[in-house]
Order: sequence, then structure tokens, then C-alpha cells
Amino acid sequence: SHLLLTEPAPLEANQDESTDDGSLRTVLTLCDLLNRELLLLIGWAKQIPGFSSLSLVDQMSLLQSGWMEALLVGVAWRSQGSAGEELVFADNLRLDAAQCRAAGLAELYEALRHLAAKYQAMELSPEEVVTLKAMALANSDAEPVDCPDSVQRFQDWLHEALQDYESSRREQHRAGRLLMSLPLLRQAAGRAVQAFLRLHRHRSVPLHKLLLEMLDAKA
Amino acid sequence: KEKHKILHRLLQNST
Repeated sequence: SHLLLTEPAPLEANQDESTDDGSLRTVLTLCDLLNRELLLLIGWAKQIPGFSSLSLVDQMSLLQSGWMEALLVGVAWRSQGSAGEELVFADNLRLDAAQCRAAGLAELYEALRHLAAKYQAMELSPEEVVTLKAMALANSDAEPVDCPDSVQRFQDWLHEALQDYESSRREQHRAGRLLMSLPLLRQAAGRAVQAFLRLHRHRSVPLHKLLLEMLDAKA
Repeated sequence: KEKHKILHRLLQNST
């Protein structure tokens, strides 16, 4: 319930108007949204019980390593069952396969639709979504870690919360099934990072400073 | 750490 309360309200996209190139405009709109989501995510992480008591170095490591996964949980969740198989980055930013391809995000599209279909088949509850998001951050396999014991305790606490929730619903196998969806999330996040770095480096798409700093940390 | 100065600053802010 703490994680549900901490979850920020979804953002709206601000349509870019700096260019006539439609696919570039899509990318710029998306990058602006991601940058603002990233800012919110950092504030959100600080409210997860246990996160702020980690050392600053570990807080930075977990965020640098897990931010994209944590953001994509929300995208996959919102994209479930969307008409036309779109990716719902925001209520007013829905991209279909052709738009993603034109924007250089074809691989990301495939991975995220796969994840959205998986979430849909599992009928995730809001409680499960927020817990998966926190686990994506805690389980990001950040390296190096300053205090492995504290990070482990943080992970254990989230795992316990998930197990308590599932046993209250008498769903014996659910926690395990949710954890088994994490590799697909990591794969999607890897593709997203590569796609945005490629857009920046090869197509000279300008990125906001925070977004670029976080992408560089994963490069 | 210098390379990650925005994240560093955001985490140090108390809000």
C-alpha cells in the first residue's frame, strides 16, 4: 500500500514543435517525456522504504542501472490491450509499429509489446505492478555495490512484500511467475537504451542532460 | 562522480 501511494500520477507528453520531420518530432516528444519521467522516478525511488537509507553511492548505482526497467514497467502496463497494438508512453503519446519503426524504435516496439502481452495474460494487479517496478530497481544487478548487505536487505524486503501480498490472495505461484517476467523486462530496457543512444550518436538527436547522463551510465 | 552530477544533486536534495 505504501508503493501504491507513492506511485506518481501519469505524465502527459508535450508535443514537440521544433521540426517538420514527423518521426524526429515523435522521438523528441518521447525523449522529453522520458526525461520528465526520469526526474519523477528519482523522487519516487527516494520514497521507497529502505532506499534512502542506502549509501548515496548505492542509490546512484541502482538508479543508473535500473531506471529504464522501472520506467518500462509502466509503459508495458499501460500498453496492455491497447487498440491497434500501440505502445502507450502517455495517454496522448501512443505509437504503433509503423511509427516506432520510422522513429528507429522497431526492436523496442517488439520487446515491449511482448512484455505488455505477458502482463495482460497474467492480469497484473496495480499492487503487482508497483512492486515489480520497485523490484526492477532493487534487482538491477548494479555493479559495483558499496554495501551489498544493505542492498540485499532492500531486495529481501520487497520480495517479502510481494510474497505477503500473493499469499493474502492465496496465489501460491504468482510471486515466482512475476519474478520470471523480469528477464523480458531487462531485455526490453537494454533495447531501449541502445535505441536512444543510437539516435543520439548516429542521428544527432539532442537529448536532455539528465536523460543523456543516465543513458551514458549504461553505455 | 563528476560525470553523474545531475543524479547526484537530485539524490542529495531532500524532497
